[in-house]
Amino acid sequence: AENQKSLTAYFDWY
Amino acid sequence: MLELRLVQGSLLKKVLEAIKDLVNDANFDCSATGFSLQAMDSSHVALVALLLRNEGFEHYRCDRNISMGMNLGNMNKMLKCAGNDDIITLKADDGSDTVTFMFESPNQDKIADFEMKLMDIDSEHLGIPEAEYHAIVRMPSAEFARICKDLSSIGDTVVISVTKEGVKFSTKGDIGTANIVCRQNTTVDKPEEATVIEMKEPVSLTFALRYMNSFAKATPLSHTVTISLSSELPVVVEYKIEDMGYVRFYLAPKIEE
Repeated sequence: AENQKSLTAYFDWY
Repeated sequence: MLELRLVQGSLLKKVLEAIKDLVNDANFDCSATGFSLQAMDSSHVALVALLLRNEGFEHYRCDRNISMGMNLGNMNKMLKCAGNDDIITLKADDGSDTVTFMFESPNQDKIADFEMKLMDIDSEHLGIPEAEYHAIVRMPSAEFARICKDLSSIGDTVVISVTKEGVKFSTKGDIGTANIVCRQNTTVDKPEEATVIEMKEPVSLTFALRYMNSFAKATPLSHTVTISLSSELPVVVEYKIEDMGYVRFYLAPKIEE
């Protein structure tokens, strides 16, 4: 759904 | 050389049951301190983090850090062949492309080994910083599972709101609405039956119930669940594994409409 945020909006890849 | 002997083999069976539907393939990372996993679901909305500390194993040998890529569905098929009372040992040789699961019956009259092929998985990890949460709710895990199941028959999302009145789980759907409020309750016979709410400030967030129901598959691992909420962060739903570690699920919220 469009209103679902992604975890990658909060946490950074490493 | 890797050799991990877990007397309470049912723990590993329960861990797989808890995570196999959320994540298809994952790297299990083994180091001197423990056996761990971090993996996201394919849509990057939810993440599972598992830790089983070395001291929880009867025998723990890990000569060098290794990462073993496994298909969790296949791993679950193998672990289902272990009895609930069996001792489970994981073995892998350096550089091997297989892992062996050894199952021993409690009285040692049956010993089975299952060898599973490992797979190469791109190892991508998310850095999850330590955070202060606005509210932390600890409640019986079975109660949380029941609430998520009940609400999902009414709606697709749950609004979790923590105020000084308690924690409220709300949903709405085509047939109507539902609100379930759990108040702090520490006057219970057993500590695991308590609902404890630590609130620094009120918080209200919306989540997809589909994921919450998936997380609740970890209920057999722990009598209690801890839900940590902050308006700027994904929720953390944690099931502690006694004397060993935890399974934590992180879920990104939905944006309020």
